[in-house]
Amino acid sequence: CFQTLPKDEL
Amino acid sequence: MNIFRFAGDMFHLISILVLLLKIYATKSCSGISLKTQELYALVFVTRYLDLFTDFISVYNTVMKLVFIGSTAAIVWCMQWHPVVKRSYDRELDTFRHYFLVGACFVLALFLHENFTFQEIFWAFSIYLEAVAILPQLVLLQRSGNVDNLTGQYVFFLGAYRAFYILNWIYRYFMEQRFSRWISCISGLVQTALYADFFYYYFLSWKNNAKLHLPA
Repeated sequence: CFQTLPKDEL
Repeated sequence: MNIFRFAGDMFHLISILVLLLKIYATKSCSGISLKTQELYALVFVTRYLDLFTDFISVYNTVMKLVFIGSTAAIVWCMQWHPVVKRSYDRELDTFRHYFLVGACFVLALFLHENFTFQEIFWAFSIYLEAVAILPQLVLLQRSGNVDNLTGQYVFFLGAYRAFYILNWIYRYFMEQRFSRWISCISGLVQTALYADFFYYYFLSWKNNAKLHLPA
């Protein structure tokens, strides 16, 4: 299953 | 990093630079909601709690510092700068933004990913950012005609989150990863709040007329 995005966004 | 996210970050930066330009060049903050600026300062402080603990990239750290620093400077200017503060529309900027802070915090206590200090404040900052523009939109409707720089400020601020939604779609297909539903839903709500502004902004641009939001 898809992972959630890492917290690399502003 | 992808073009949508980079464009989104640049639109966000441009919106803040346009606001700084307006205040610095005209020595006036008429038409600007101090409450929206305070909400944004709170959004950045609560979202970037990991500023000194998690290093992601120089770009990430620099942009976080620029966002926090510039918004704090704008809030300071509108409250304490001897010339600028006189042009603040205190009697028009009456949105009860403390309710927004309270409601978002309660929501973050119930809807978050992990029940940790950082995660709850992160969710709080995402919810708060979605509604932070409300005092500014209400002020624009009350103050009738909108000067160009203020209109551009709101336009770029709306465009930034719209491009972040494109960025989440892009990353979904290219990285097989989906955005956190908290960010996704809040981002959609946030962009939807700008919808009517974008409509009147487009009309004013098409008719080459002054931007005017109906009361």
